[in-house]
Amino acid sequence: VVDAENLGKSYRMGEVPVNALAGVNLKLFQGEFATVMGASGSGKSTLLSIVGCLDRPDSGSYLLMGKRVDGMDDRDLARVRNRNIGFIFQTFNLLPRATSLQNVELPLMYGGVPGKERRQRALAILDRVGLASRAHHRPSQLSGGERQRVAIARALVTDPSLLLADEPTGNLDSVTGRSIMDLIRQVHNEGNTILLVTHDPLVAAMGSRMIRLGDGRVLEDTGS
Amino acid sequence: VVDAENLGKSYRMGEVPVNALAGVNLKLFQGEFATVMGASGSGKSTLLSIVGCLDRPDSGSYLLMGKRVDGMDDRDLARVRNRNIGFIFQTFNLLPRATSLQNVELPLMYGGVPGKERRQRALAILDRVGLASRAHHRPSQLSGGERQRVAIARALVTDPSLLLADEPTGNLDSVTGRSIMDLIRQVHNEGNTILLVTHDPLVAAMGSRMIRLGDGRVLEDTGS
Ligand SMILES: Nc1ncnc2c1ncn2[C@@H]1O[C@H](COP(=O)(O)OP(=O)(O)OP(=O)(O)O)[C@@H](O)[C@H]1O
Ligand SMILES: Nc1ncnc2c1ncn2[C@@H]1O[C@H](COP(=O)(O)OP(=O)(O)OP(=O)(O)O)[C@@H](O)[C@H]1O
Ligand SMILES: [Mg+2]
Ligand SMILES: [Mg+2]
Repeated sequence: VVDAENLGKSYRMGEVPVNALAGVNLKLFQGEFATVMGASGSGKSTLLSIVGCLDRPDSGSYLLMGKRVDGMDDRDLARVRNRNIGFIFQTFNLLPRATSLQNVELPLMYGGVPGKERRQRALAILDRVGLASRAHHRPSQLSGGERQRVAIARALVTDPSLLLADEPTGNLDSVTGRSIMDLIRQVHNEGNTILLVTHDPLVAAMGSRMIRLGDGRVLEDTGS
Repeated sequence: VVDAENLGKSYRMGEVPVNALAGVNLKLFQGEFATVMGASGSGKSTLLSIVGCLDRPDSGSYLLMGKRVDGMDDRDLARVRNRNIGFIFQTFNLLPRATSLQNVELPLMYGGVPGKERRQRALAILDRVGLASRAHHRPSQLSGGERQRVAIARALVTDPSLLLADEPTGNLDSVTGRSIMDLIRQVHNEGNTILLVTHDPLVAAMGSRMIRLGDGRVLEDTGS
């Protein structure tokens, strides 16, 4: 599913470059559940956004589902992303002027799903994350953990074969967090591939492979 | 320090009102370290923003440092807040076009602190949260946990006598999280009062009093 070699990503800040990624190799096979841990600033979100085709590496090669991503134009990239990938952002990235329901329907709209089916699927997944009673709230009218769950619902509504989750339980109490991890495990049990960043060792233990990043490098990978 | 009785806060969403707070009593004494826990959506951030004078209750009374807050105009409220309170937001609330340093200097600027001292104090606290090398990054050029630490530095730079922290370790790995809790404990040891919302039982255990919210009410308060 994911075949990345020697990924590099560096930001020029004045004289000192910040090497967010300094040569990361990652092979992910269909149906794997891998977790990524590492200190704050170690490059986890940068790695996830490159794997999710939301950012391009400065060096290295990346094949997604066997295709070279670096060679694609933005439109092809957006189509591959919409069809195969679900992305749960660390900062949620919800449209501020849209309701929970509209935010969750958005990826289905990109994918050309008709209105009635879109609404039903979006309401169903909002119900599964416990937010049926918050469907018409806008993000500013929700709590932190409720926003996070809308972002999770939006990532799952397209039934993605690759789910990329960045700290999906960071703003949730342990009971709500556990129900979200049950949902993610269900997605995994249906044969999909999961790459999940977390600071919580209890969440990381739910995967079958653990990758530890430090200063933009892979320090440990139990599955490679 | 804080004397709140029968606080109510409700949002009108269409026909169904959302009672974020439904009659909360909270007395907090100088030098206490209280933590607040509760399910996602139970009213923790709403309570904290009323205690921090960032939002007004719909009902109930609130005395801060012995003064009735409900009777104050916005300017007096802002002055009381800037002089006494440090607030760590769950969503960080950093100015997007300002650097880490400028964000941390902001409360000192409101307080009329001269430029040179402002800069020194802001750099010192940024160094204490481990971000001296990120002083000139803007929020979009920082990782999630780095943004959270800038928000923490901004709350501490004024040496507040009341620190209100909403999930201060939600985006941090355990090592970084522990160093932030050490910093918060130091603020407490200097005789200041702490009210801290968290989902992490390990963080909650660092306080001497635990308040549990559910559906906008106090279910349990080990200190009252
Ligand atoms: N502006 C608003 N309009 C309507 N409802 C709101 C608004 N702000 C908050 N709410 C609702 O009030 C309830 C309490 O919100 P609050 O942010 O205090 O919860 P919380 O305990 O901090 O949750 P979390 O742990 O998820 O951050 C939530 O159910 C939320 O949907
Ligand atoms: N646009 C940018 N410009 C400059 N530096 C950046 C930019 N984006 C990220 N960085 C830096 O790259 C490093 C890695 O960032 P990244 O967001 O991947 O970390 P992370 O492991 O996700 O951290 P966290 O656990 O705090 O979310 C950080 O030190 C950050 O300051
Ligand atoms: Mg991150
Ligand atoms: Mg909250």
